[in-house]
Amino acid sequence: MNVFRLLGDISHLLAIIILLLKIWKTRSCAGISGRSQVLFAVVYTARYLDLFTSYISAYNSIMKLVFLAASYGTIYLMFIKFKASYDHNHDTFRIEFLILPCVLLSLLINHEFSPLEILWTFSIYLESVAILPQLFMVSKTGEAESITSHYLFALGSYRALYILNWIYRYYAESHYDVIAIVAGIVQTVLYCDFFYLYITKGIYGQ
Amino acid sequence: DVNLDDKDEL
Repeated sequence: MNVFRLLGDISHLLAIIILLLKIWKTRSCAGISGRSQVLFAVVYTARYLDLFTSYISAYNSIMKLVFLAASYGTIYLMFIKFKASYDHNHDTFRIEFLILPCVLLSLLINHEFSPLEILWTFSIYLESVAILPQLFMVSKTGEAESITSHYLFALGSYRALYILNWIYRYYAESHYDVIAIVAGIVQTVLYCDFFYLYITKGIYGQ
Repeated sequence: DVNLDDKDEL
């Protein structure tokens, strides 16, 4: 563990908590892409199956359980509890165009052709594009509530901090994982446009 | 080569 990864995990946790609070407090999921949240649940499910097979640390196991619970909790709030506020009309990104290429790519490019490894690789690829429906929805509605933009800023920062973690681990532990690094860079680059808007003028209330 | 038990990241 290093400070970059710890800050990244905290930023990730913060993003998920901000989202849950936004939906719970406003009792509305307006402006939030349910499709992205479904993709995140698939990402965590595919990646954290090793919860049952390999124990890394209490921190690792607890965080995995928190991310899984929060992502399914968000889906419950969006599609069941506050279903009426879900904005179907603007949440239209075709997620099959994200899932299928990730499935194919994880079968072609991976570290080891075993079920858990393929699922992990699939989850890494899918996570890098999982935010696209949300960014697409924000661009379509032309605005985002300030709380939603804070959510996106925290979520985008988490993987950017992980890139610093990978640089640190490369020099300090000569450990690196090309698949995670390339996907992490793609994921962070997708936020660049949003980061620019968020930092320059705060995209809410346009 | 990176394998499963190396996966200590979230």
